[in-house]
Amino acid sequence: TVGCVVVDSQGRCAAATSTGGLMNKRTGRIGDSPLIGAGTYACDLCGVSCTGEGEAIIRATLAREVAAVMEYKGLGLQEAVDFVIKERLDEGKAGLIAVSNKGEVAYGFNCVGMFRGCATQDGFMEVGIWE
Amino acid sequence: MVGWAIAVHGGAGVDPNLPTERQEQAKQLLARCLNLGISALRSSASAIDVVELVVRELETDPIFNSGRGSALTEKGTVEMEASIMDGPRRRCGAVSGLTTVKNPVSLARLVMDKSPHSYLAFSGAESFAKQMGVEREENDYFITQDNVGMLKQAKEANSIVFDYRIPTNGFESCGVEVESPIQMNGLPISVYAPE
Repeated sequence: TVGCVVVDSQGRCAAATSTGGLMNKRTGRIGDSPLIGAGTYACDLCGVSCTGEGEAIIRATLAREVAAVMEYKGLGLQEAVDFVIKERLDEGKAGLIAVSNKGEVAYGFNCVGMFRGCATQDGFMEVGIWE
Repeated sequence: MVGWAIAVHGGAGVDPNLPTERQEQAKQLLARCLNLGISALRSSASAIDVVELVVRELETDPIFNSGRGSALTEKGTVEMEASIMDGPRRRCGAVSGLTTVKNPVSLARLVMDKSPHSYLAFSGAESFAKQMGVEREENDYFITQDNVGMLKQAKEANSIVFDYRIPTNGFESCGVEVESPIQMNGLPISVYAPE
């Protein structure tokens, strides 16, 4: 699975995710990537794209959950990402990337590595795989 | 005005034994896609345009599991899915079961912009693609020899493999442990494989 999240200079957030799904999957099996609120979500607060064990991400409505705990619990972006990865996945293995309308960027995962990269306008840039 | 920010991912869960040159290839693609997004943002492109632009690039390169280089179904074919969402008015579009669309994320964008719907799937999504005139390919355009090899291994191991690469020398750590199967929906993953 691949994904991208962006907040632009006007504070508008967006997210997109795309995948071929599981190797050796049953034809017709749908994962989290096309399910708004599960694999992908964006609102005025944040944009989120998820990847990993689709069934666990769907059960957790993971992408929307990041926005919900920001909205209802008042968590910051990284706090919200850490909370949902830790508290909402049960035994599922997954990761996600997120941006906020304040120009923040965050990611989190609970398995061995995630191919990811992030950058901000003030010159920060990072590309990584492992913890 | 806020400072812009961008993040990309290429899948979670990585084999700790992934060869170094595969790691480098993956990081170079991530960096290239990040820079593509950064230059679009510097030209004041909107967030929704940038996420589509970057995911199209990731779909076109066969390194990760999307578009070209997608994981294969049990029948050795490709069925792709994608979604996109625009935060300000929570507009969204999603597609599933695509077999010919070169860039699924762009069809998802067209569902959002050019249809009254949020989600189209399988034959409906394919006929929408024809109607929209998006770029299409034969299904084997999306199939790589690497993935044909991985499907063979997955079948031999009688398992479904999650959204990450499996090592050529068998299943370790992130792949599905046949000995200690991963649970999916509360059942051992091996339950699904025979289906």
